[in-house]
Amino acid sequence: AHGTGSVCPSCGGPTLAPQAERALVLELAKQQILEGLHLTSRPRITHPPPQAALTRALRRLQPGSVAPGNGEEVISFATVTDSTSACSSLLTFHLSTPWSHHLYQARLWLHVLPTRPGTLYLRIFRWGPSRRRQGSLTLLAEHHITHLGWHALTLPSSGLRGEESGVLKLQLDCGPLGGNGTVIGQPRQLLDTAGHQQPFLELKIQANEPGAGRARRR
Amino acid sequence: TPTCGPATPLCCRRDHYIDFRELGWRDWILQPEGYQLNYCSGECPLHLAGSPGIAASFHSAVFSLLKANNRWPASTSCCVPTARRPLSLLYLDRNGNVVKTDVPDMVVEACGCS
Repeated sequence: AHGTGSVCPSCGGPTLAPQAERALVLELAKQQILEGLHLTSRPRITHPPPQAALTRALRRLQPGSVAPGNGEEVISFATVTDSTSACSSLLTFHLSTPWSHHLYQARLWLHVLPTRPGTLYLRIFRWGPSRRRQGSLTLLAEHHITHLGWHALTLPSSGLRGEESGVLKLQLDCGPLGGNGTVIGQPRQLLDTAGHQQPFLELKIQANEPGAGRARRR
Repeated sequence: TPTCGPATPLCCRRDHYIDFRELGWRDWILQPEGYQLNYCSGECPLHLAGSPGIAASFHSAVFSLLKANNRWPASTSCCVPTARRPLSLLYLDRNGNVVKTDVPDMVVEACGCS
């Protein structure tokens, strides 16, 4: 308004020309959205997920609002590296927001291929945070897969915390469940990563610590 | 709050829909396709300034403070938002992750004179 020589229209001053007002409103909208999302500029998406994978992932999420208290839900698609020496896969996730400390729910969605008849025994490990020594693996969860296709596997949120680099690596090891409960796996591809069946991680993040607002008000 | 008509001089809510295509942002904001960015405009004559019930907004508090400190032109009152609601957004972040979040105070629902 200063630039055009008029005063703020909200304060009863002369109104802007329609073209100028429209430009101002669009600029305000941009600023409002970026500010609301705590971004300094719009993100440049260099590797957008395939449309079909995106649609499939969004359909699998629970509808409705996000968590109360400025929560966020994040879907992160995995980059999958199959191991040729064992029935295992390495999943790498690149996360942008400082999610780690406020994570309260995590689910890993996998599309499991038909490897062999019977129950499949799946173990999910996490590669240690980068500050620790290389090669440290922590067992996060164990699941029995009784049918093929999509599975939503719950991961302990406490086991995923502590990562500050934004890169999360999970290793999946699988094999048929033997009579004594031991894994007797043979080399076999576990995940279907072609045909837009890309695995993804569903994270629920609370922006504020529980009770933080109440403590501030007191 | 009255919605602004073509010749409404007094403080009112101007309804304005922003399509994210207009911003060139449809490639990273997945849902919704746009939102109702309403804003407040119009005159606030003296008898409407600081009317009960509309002085409770953050904006009103700021304007009152400015007036109290003589940093604001005398007898000027502004038409400001007095009620807002959040907007749910689904967008892609720079790593191609999908983020679903509620952004507070995005949609102006009511206006009033400070």
